[in-house]
Amino acid sequence: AGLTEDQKRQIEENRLKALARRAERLASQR
Amino acid sequence: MNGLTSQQSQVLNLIRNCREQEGMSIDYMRRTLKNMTIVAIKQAVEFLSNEGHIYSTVDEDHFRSTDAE
Repeated sequence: AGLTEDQKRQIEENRLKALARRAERLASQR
Repeated sequence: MNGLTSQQSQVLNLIRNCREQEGMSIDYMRRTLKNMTIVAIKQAVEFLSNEGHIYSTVDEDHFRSTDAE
């Protein structure tokens, strides 16, 4: 089943938040 | 590897191979990773999510990898 525009927007938002968390973790390891 | 335990790596590799937009369900992981308990899978998912390796998609039971695409 296809996703609604709202779901796609939410997924993209979650992806960007995860990338920010990843960058934060990597920065704190240095 | 990469500071991940063997179980965390198994879960991450499985999610990385998912090509579905809605991500991979915890239930699918449970059926595929037969050597892991549901508790261990959920703990690995929580850790990977906190570390930014994966993120939830349509609900808290579906995940995708930030490495995908």
